[in-house]
Amino acid sequence: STVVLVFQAPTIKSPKRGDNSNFRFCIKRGDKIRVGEGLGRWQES
Amino acid sequence: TSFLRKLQTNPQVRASFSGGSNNSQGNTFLLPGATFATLLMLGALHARRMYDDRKVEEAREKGIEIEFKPDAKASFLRLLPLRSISRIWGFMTSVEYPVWMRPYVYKAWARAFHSNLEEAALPLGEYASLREFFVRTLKQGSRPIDHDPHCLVSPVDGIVLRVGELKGVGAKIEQVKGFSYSVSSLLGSSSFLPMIEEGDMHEQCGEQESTPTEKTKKSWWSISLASPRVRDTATARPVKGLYYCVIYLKPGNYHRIHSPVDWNVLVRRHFSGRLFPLNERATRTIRNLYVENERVVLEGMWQEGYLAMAAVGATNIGSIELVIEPELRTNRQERSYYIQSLQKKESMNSRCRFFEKYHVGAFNMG
Repeated sequence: STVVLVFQAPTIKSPKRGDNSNFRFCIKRGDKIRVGEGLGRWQES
Repeated sequence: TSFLRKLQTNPQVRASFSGGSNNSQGNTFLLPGATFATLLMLGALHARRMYDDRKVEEAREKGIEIEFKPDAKASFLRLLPLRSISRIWGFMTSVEYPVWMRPYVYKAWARAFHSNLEEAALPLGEYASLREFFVRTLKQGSRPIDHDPHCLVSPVDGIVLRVGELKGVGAKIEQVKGFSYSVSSLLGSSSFLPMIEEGDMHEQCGEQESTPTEKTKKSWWSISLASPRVRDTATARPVKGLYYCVIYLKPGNYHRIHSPVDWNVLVRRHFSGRLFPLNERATRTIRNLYVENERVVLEGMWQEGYLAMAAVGATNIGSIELVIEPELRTNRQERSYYIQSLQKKESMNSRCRFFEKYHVGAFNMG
């Protein structure tokens, strides 16, 4: 079985580039992950 | 008796009845010969599969990405009644074992699929059937939760297959190198996925609009070749900051699904489909694997916007259960596509709290 997660991540309003996402995944392909572990993080805008 | 005695003593008579000494020898070895040939064939197939898997593993270690390549086995799987097989498996695994037998069965399962039995919340003797054991809960504290308010956590145990940002026209997720599927086909064509029509995107980016001639060409192609459904997704792009993550659960993994954030589930969709295996080999040999398989999609909103979670069933694990909608049954005999608005149904608590004690759902056998 598989779970596919699709989500909108926080964006920063940047006057030069328009909306810019500051979300970063902290996992990569092939990693083993467990329930409750972080998938990705963002900084407070 | 005299006839049998004659047969034993007279080699000529014996030969005339058995059709010659060579045939007699052939009949004697016919059954063991067939068995041996079958075993040899199975052994050869298994050895070839092991060899292929090893080659794939070696290539991956070297950083070479395996490309999509359909094979005969994938075509053969399409002929098998995998939904019925899964239902039979579900029925067989829901049979209750005698208490003395339970630890042996579950330990054998754990050994075969590398499950950690120490994490199980209950003693092994308390799981009446393999089906019940499969969706076992965990001991408190066995999964430390990241409580960082600026972090999105994993809803399941498993292996990360794909992560990335949805970009470009059609918003596609790569199943494997050389084959991608669109997110709209996974979540449903009427999903709330935040997309921008390409025209709006151009206006947003301040790009120059295409010339009238180009516009005419585009409409000609789209009218000639594309269906309206394809055209809709093909002309839209996802908004900035839309991400995806694909996590594969092995048979030995913890099979409950939790809420990755605090969110409101607005719609639940159930897509009745096939039940192909979802292992690594299947992803690189079966086209549209996630789009064709039975699945339940939850769509909703969290503090940062859109959130959707698709639970895709696999062979023998096609029974997807939801806590917020206990009456939902998947992998039934009749096929259906069913949408349920969770907002309108007041009896349902559609608000899934971040990682609360209660899970959102589970994958079960059947």
